[in-house]
This record gives sequence, structure tokens and C-alpha cells, in this order.
Amino acid sequence: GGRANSVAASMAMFGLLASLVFVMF
Amino acid sequence: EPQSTMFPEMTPECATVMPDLLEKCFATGSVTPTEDCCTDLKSATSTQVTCLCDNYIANPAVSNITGPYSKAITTKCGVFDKYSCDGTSKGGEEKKGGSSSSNGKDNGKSEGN
Repeated sequence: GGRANSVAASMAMFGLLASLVFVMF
Repeated sequence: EPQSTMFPEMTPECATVMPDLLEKCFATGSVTPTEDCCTDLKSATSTQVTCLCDNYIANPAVSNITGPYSKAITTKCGVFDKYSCDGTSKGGEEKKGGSSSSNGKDNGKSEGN
């Protein structure tokens, strides 16, 4: 459902941030 | 050395190649991918596929949510097989050249839930 999708999107954003953090260090 | 327990496979290489696809395809909150997203998914390298599988699609920490979500997107783009993360394409995908393709089955329609 839409809720799960937004959670998944949040996960993706978190992953995005995690990867960016990795790049920075 | 892994930076996050949630993303144990987040290697520097993955951190370099993942953001683009994540942002374009999996961080939209929509299960309807854009044409741009599909184009990128189709042209993604095996490294990108592996990184997405390990850290996102099949990451045990989030796969219960991201699995179905990713499946919906990749299915609509017609690349579900490539991102099935079942080990057949993971890391060892050969999409160019090569006369012996064992993973060339058609995946026009996949089952729903």
C-alpha cells in the first residue's frame, strides 16, 4: 500500500544519506 | 569498514554508484517509475545491481519493505529479473556480449502479491 511505499522511500533516503556519509569520510 | 549496521555492505564503491539510482527510482515514494528511472535501471552496471541488492532490495534489515516496493518498480520497468537479487544476477551479471546467457528468460509479467 501507499504507507509501505513511503516507508520504502524513507529507507531509500536513509540509504542515500548513508552512502553520502560514506563518501564524505 | 562499514559505517552503518543497517547497511553493512555499504562499500565506498557502492556509496558512489547507489545515490543516483536511489534518488531517481527508489526514493520517490511512488511505485510508478519514471522513464528516466527505467532507463537508468536498464543500463545499470552489475556493480550498481549488486550494491542495490546488498544494501537495499535484499538487505535483511529493510527487505520486508523494500523488497515488494522495489519489485513493483523493477517489474514495471521490465527489469525485475535483473534486480531479483536471487544470486543469479548478483554481482556476476553479464549483459554485454557473451554467447552463453543462462539468465535470459522473459519477464514481461510477474505475479502480484
